[in-house]
Amino acid sequence: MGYIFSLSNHKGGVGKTTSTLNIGAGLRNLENKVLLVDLDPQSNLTQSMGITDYQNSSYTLLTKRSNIEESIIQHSDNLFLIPSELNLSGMEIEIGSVPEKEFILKNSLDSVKKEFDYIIIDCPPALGVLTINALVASDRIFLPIQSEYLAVQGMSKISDVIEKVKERLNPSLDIGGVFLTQFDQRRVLNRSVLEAVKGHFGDKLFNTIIRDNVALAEAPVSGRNIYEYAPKSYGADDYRSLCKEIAEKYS
Amino acid sequence: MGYIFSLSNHKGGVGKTTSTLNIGAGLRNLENKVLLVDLDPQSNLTQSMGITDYQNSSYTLLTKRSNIEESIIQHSDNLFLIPSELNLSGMEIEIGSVPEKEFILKNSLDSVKKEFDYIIIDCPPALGVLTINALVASDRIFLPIQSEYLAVQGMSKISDVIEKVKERLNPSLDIGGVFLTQFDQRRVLNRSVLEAVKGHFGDKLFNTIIRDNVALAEAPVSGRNIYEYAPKSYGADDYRSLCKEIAEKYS
Ligand SMILES: Nc1ncnc2c1ncn2[C@@H]1O[C@H](COP(=O)(O)OP(=O)(O)OP(=O)(O)O)[C@@H](O)[C@H]1O
Ligand SMILES: Nc1ncnc2c1ncn2[C@@H]1O[C@H](COP(=O)(O)OP(=O)(O)OP(=O)(O)O)[C@@H](O)[C@H]1O
Ligand SMILES: [Mg+2]
Ligand SMILES: [Mg+2]
Repeated sequence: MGYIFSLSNHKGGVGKTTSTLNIGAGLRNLENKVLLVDLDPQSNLTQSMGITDYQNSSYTLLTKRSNIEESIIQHSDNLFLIPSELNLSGMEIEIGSVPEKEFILKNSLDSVKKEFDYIIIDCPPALGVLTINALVASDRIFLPIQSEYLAVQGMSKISDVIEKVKERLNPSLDIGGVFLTQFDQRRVLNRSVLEAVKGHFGDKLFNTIIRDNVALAEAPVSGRNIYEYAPKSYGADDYRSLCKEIAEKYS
Repeated sequence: MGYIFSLSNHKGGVGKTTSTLNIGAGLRNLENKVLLVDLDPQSNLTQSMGITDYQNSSYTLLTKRSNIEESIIQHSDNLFLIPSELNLSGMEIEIGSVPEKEFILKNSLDSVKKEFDYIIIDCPPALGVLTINALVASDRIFLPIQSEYLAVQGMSKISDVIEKVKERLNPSLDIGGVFLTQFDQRRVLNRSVLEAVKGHFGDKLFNTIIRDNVALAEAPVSGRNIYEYAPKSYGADDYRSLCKEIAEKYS
């Protein structure tokens, strides 16, 4: 009850937003109450959920222009969102000298943690103050890893950052799991990445692999998650199976 | 003579690094002297060029621990690199209060601009102080756009940021061109994105489209550019054709 997860990886385009949405909606479909948090100035999660009209956001929340209740909007049955806005990209400078700047998000989310079964944060592709806020607020970090060479290079850097946050800011943080995304069995490159990731993360690697599936890239156009847009697709099957693994491990 | 370009797009995974390397090497192959600058803490460009052993970097340059001559290393004939390191990810805070922080890179690169035909900067997936430094230092910004819905959403935001930098910091900055990456003719989604991008950028859109080609993702494993790794591939053809268009427009 009441877990806070972050989907984070400073490599860009690896499936953080796609996973936040489809793990969030998938866990909601397993009879859970879920809050998603869009912490990326690009607002891709907010766009993918088809949400365009809102007053407050993660930006107003972090700069204390709104409280947590005012910042949450209901998307659908048992699925809620704190949307984002482009102003977030100025956060580094705006809160750079605020004392305890790393704890601002944690302090806000802790007050509503008991009301949700899962709170899931979509992080930007960076290791700045927004991602640090997400890691400090989280119980577990989930790492989507694109099945490509450049995406694998950053693995050890992420592990270093997690260790540092764990030592100094959030002792209970741990890697909740790692999973491969955009996997295409026909590509030799993808298969060799799987071996490298197994070697680096061992039993943290989920059994489920998210295959490359164009339906996952099409679904956001109409603001729907994969289960609504293409319920029989590989994408829907893979994310359902990943949600089952997560729910078994964290319920 | 002596153009400075930035490959920038705050959307992650759209092909900024892949393009910086293969446009840089492609222009070098057309008898130009080229300097590449890795401004991304992930150091993907540095890794893609197979460079592992270096003293200085764009981080030491921006924090004035090294001068420009000490920060440049020669990769191969007429191709040079300023590598990057993870410490770059702390730049927002480290130079956040330095006066004229947006001009640090420009002041360094201007002193060597005449020695190169092209200087090309690989930007991180963000709109922070590193990308602003790159845009202030540049004559032209080149936008790789992944042929997917989420990547297209950010187009108007990028145009806004460019306008702001042009008004306040660098009046000569302009969009040098826009090109589609990872394009797969079979996907309806990719074809509809092409229409949207044409509508938004008009004649700034290059004729060349970079097709989805696994050789482009494999080449970095061995630290080679696409012309060395798979000279007859779609990827090599497409980037050669893009380089021709760029060289005709800016020579
Ligand atoms: N398994 C998949 N198969 C096919 N396309 C996918 C898959 N997962 C994600 N995509 C698409 O790939 C692109 C990148 O995914 P997404 O935007 O979720 O990554 P991200 O890590 O959130 O990116 P950023 O670093 O910009 O935040 C998107 O266009 C998305 O629709
Ligand atoms: N045309 C292409 N066809 C196939 N794969 C590609 C193509 N262009 C890039 N890639 C691969 O897609 C991934 C993303 O590309 P790249 O890392 O160059 O993007 P980026 O915009 O620099 O990412 P980031 O936002 O993390 O800096 C890489 O694994 C790269 O090898
Ligand atoms: Mg995202
Ligand atoms: Mg890159």
